[in-house]
Amino acid sequence: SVAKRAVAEAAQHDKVPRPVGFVPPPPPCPGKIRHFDI
Amino acid sequence: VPAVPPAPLGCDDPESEAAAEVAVNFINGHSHHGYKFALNRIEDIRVVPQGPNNDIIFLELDLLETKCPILSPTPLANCTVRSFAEHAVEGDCDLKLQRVDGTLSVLASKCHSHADSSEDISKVCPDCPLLVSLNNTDVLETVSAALNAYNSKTTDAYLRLLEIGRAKIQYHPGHVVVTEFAVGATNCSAEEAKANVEACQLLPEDQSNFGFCTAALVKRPSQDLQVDCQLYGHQVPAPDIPLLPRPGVTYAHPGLDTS
Repeated sequence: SVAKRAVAEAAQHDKVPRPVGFVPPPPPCPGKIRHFDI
Repeated sequence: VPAVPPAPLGCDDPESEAAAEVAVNFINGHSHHGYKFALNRIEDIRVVPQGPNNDIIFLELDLLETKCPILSPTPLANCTVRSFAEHAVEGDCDLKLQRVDGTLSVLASKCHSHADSSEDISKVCPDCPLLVSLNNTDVLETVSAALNAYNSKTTDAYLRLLEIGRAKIQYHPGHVVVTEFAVGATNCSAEEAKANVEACQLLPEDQSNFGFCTAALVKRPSQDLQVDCQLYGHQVPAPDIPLLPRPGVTYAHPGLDTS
């Protein structure tokens, strides 16, 4: 039988487990500051 | 299955750095006033494919003023960026480039430069002298006195003022005016100029010899004037860079808009 699961519950289960210590990549922009920020 | 669009370029990707380098060289190569600017940060980059090996690139750059006057032959890599405490000047530039078969060219640029706010400097360095308006009477008096003093002592060509680049005034301890200005050699010797200064004109393009002077006028506790000028020698202008306009005295106000 097909049971409709609550979205939240489904989302919870479908969320890809993040490896321990996962660091999201830095946003592509703005880039690094080469001298100083004013 | 439609091709997956390429991931957006990151601002620190090598391709972005290459585009920024072409952009900064274009800006410095086509500027006629003030100082050279160095890249401080790539704010944003957007690539719009036009077809095979043909992209339009929109670039947003943060630049910082260096200590090299725009006419100086010093390579940008050797130009020191003015520190925050020296009252930095920032440039914001938006550029449109094209990349065809990997070759980058600038199609359009628009820049605005502005000095950092005096409040920010004073917060960090209460005693640091601040930039003043370049038509401040103290500044004009200092530049005039300094150039006259230099021309009265030199055995070389008589120098004319091209533009005042920067000036700061310290009010305590003592009243000190420090200024930097660009000069050009004329067709007169300093001796000839004493007889008829009106006849002394800047050298023609094919012999032009520009230079740069720094001067400090101490008004209190006792009057003292120091001036130092360095001439660059004749430089052959790069073919694609428009020759300098023949300016009168101009002021490279930080707050310049250039397109």
